[in-house]
Amino acid sequence: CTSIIAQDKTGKLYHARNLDFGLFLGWDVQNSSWHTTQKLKPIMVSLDFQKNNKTVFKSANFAGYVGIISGVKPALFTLTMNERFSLDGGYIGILEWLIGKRDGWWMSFLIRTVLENGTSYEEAKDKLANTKLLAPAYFILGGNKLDEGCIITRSRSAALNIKYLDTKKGNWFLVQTNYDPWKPPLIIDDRRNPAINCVNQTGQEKIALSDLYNVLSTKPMLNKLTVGTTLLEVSEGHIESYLRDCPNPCSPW
Amino acid sequence: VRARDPFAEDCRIHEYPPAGPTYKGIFPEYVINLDLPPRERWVQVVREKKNELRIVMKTIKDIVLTFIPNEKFIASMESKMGWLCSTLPYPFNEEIKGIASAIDVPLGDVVVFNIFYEIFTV
Repeated sequence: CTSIIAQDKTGKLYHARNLDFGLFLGWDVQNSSWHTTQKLKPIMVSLDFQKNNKTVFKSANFAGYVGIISGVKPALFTLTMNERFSLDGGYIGILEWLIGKRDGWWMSFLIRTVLENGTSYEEAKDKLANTKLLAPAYFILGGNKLDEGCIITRSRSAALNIKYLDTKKGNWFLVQTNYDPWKPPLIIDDRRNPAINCVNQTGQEKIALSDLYNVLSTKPMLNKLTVGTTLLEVSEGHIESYLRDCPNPCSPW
Repeated sequence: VRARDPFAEDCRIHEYPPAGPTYKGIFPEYVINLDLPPRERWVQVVREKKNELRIVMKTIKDIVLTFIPNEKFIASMESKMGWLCSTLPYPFNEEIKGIASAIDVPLGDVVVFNIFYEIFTV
């Protein structure tokens, strides 16, 4: 996955993500595509969670997947999750759960709870950083005020690092793929530097959701694993999601 | 980056509004009514996506079968996953039961579908 948060010159925050899924889960030789990735596309949905006929939050989801991986709480925050691979992975969390050690949260259930009950960016950040999880993850959280944006790198037990937007230091955007922000990405899977390059080329003066869509349409951010692109804007509680395809030649990841 | 990555390209600048060969449509929109009992919340969405969801769940099962080619093991896992649902927190457990019932698939299949992030993070 590739997630980006960017802040324009007026302080308005934009958030976008490519959802990539299906690596090594079967390659379709005839169609040059990942089997699972193709099967997931028809079940993608945009959901408006309502109480008393009013929107509580919106998400881009798999139909029938009750947790959340991308969502917006209008006027408060936007949130996406990128997969973090680790040997201390979710299978250990599941084994612990099965033997009765159930003090951790299932990742997507935590995100949904934060979106459903969260009352502020700070509260959401605190919950995402400090709640014990069954699996590691990257949480990309954007708020609705100047410099409210961060990448939370999570192990199962703790926040290993929180990287913030900081316009005074020139950090007006954040890019997160599937590697720890303080380490170089895998050389055969560098989507971070191309994404940074494209956001920089756009510039803070011009940046908007449409430009983030352009960045996420550029290979290798767009690749054979990309199921869809979601654009989020917090102040209006806006979400738009598109199914994607990556015609050949295209990176398998 | 382009020199290292044969698939990389120059930054695209005119892709929005979405069109062309990389665009395959919009996500259909649904309302999830949180005032409904959890078992009823997902009924409309999953019934409309019933066939596609069954294909995804079969795909996941086929992947597991590739690694562990034993139908008996899969059947045993399915029943254990059904039990796992009862340990999941409310309202997620109830919503998952409602989904399984609405599209008439084994509860274990819907549970696996809902926890695949935790399964695949290795």
